Amino acid sequence: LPIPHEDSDEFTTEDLQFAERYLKTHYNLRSNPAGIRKKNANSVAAKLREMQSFFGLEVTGILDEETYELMQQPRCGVPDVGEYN
Amino acid sequence: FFPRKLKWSKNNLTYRIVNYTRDLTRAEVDRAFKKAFKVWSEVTPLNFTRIRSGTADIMISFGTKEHGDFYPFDGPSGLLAHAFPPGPNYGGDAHFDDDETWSTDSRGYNLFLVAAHEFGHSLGLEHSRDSGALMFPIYTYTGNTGFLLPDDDVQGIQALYGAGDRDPNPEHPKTPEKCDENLSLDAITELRGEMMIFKDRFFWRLHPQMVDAELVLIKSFWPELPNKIDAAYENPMKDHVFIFRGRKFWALNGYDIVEGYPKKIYELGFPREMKTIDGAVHIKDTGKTLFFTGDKYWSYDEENQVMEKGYPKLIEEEFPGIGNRVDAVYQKNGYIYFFNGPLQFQYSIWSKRIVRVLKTNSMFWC
Repeated sequence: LPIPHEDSDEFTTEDLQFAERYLKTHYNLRSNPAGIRKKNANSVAAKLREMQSFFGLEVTGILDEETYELMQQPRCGVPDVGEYN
Repeated sequence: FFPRKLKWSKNNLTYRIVNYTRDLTRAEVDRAFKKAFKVWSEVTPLNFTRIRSGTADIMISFGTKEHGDFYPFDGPSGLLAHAFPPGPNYGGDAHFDDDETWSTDSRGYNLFLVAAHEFGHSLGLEHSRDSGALMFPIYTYTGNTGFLLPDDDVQGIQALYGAGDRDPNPEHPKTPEKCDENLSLDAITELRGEMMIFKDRFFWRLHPQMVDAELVLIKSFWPELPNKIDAAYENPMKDHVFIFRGRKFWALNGYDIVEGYPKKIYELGFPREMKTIDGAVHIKDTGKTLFFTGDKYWSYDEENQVMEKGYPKLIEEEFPGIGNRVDAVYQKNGYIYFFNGPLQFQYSIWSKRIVRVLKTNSMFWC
């Protein structure tokens, strides 16, 4: 999983999958098409930064306890306007 | 706003409730949606009319998992609802996850509050980063009666449609800014090592190991407590926090309100005609709690649960220099901190004098 956390022992595989799903749903995170990978680009980190900045969390681009906790809170999932158009 | 500031080009909009949840009666669902539209029509020239057949601008439905729009819901909690921005077809439509438990109070997810948020999207508002705004994306219970649309949402919707001429409550609550030069406080207490600093509908949590204060709605912790509380203090021996508003006071044990509360302040020994308490502080060394009201203060013996004789006394007499009223007060490390408007006075219990005058917002390292 492309979660850029060097020391991710605190999160299980399910946690990481949950975080990725969250970013796909709310931050338009796109899956990399099979076989194609952009060099030096980590879209998960970018989306995490976007989310952390929106919620006023410390912007690290890394999944930490506080970010994960916020992801678990009940929320609205307004459909992505770009995709809708 | 959504990209290109999507909005409706007309002010008269229709809505249709396509189906219902089984968690509530049909009348309760109808009322929740009607009230949610009213939130927006009161501050804009928009009018909403319900239709019962055909295609409305805003089609409202309950569904679970994949429900026809390729934005599936996810079972209980997580995603609660979503709505499309203004436009044809799906545009404006609002969908509610029927795997949630919907309620008209705080027991489940409050349908009115979620609907009011979703209809904000239906009208063209994106999510707000103001945690006090209705359009903040995280669900927070804000009480069941007297909902007032926060200022941030009013600014947003009026930027799209202009102001209406029938706003019955023109005072829209603003989210307090901790570094506001003129910040004044309602109450302060400790709770199990954290500081809780109350202001309007909110309190800030300040933990010794946290670098920044967290702003939380009072209702999201204690749905039954009122907003704008007058005073608060912790009795660590009982592990209770006492909250005062008007003539009533509540005892809290963590998230729970202790059975038998609220009580009336005269039960503590105050005169029956007393209307409010401005500030309260528990002094651990003496086991006494000081209550400040107007220009006087009282001392309460927690062990014997009686008001001490010889009180009230004038604040000016015992604590000269702090002014003749107190907004909020707390004690730490041998000092009492008195808050009066944008100033706080650090008073040494040992030397019985003010040792420092600080700005109120210095609580937050501003």
